[in-house]
Amino acid sequence: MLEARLEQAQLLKKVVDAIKDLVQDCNFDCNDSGIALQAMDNSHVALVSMMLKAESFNPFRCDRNIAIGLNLVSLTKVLRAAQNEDILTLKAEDAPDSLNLTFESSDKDRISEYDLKLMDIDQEHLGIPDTDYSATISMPSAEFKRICTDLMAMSESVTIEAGKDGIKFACNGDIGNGSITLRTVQDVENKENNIEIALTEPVSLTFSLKYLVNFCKAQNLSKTVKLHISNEVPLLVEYAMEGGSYLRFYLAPKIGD
Amino acid sequence: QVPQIILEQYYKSG
Repeated sequence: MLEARLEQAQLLKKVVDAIKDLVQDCNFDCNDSGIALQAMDNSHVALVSMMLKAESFNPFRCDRNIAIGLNLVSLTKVLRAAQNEDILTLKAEDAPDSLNLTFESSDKDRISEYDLKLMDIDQEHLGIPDTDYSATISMPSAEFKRICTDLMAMSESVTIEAGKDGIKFACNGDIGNGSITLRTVQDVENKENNIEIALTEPVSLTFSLKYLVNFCKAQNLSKTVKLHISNEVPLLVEYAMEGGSYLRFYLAPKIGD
Repeated sequence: QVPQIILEQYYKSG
């Protein structure tokens, strides 16, 4: 059986909030290393890969592989009843037809308990190989969100160009064009403000801004975001959380002429 | 308008 206790419900609330507009029905695949999810959006252009490591829970118990088939709209309805600071416990049997959730207020004067019906989801799984990306950019997640939102006002796609001079986000729209270039920033006092660019070769790829803006809903999970880019493969946008947990988004590029 | 590639063109199913 699964028993997983989160010190603060907000972790799960934020994760589900960040992905629920991209994927609806998906399996939480549980085993002794944690809770994983991989799901593509309907158009097969974007993919969500979540890993909540056992270390992010206290305690975490799961002695065999359990697939928890969830509708994220339904899960959101239940999670809305949890306060951010509540202690959240997930429980499920080995072959579950429901997921038990309890929310306990931190001063323990209120315990809410919900059982959510599960679904049988036959999910398509993609094998994503470990990749050495040509460019890895680490930046404040708020900055990435601002760039995507600003450019989306002008165009539906953005070209991300990483070179030795920095990283450039450029768009071309009906009303004109625009670009934002970022250079390396080293803020010793506040490392969250750093912009780091690791480059093995220059890259330039075009992506749909609609999806990137959607990924930015994960901004609350982490103060920094990492973009991994190579000319030959989809973009990887990664939000790292405590305990080695992460939320990753993969986005297939658009191909120019 | 530039064509949108899908993920299966890069990653295998299964």
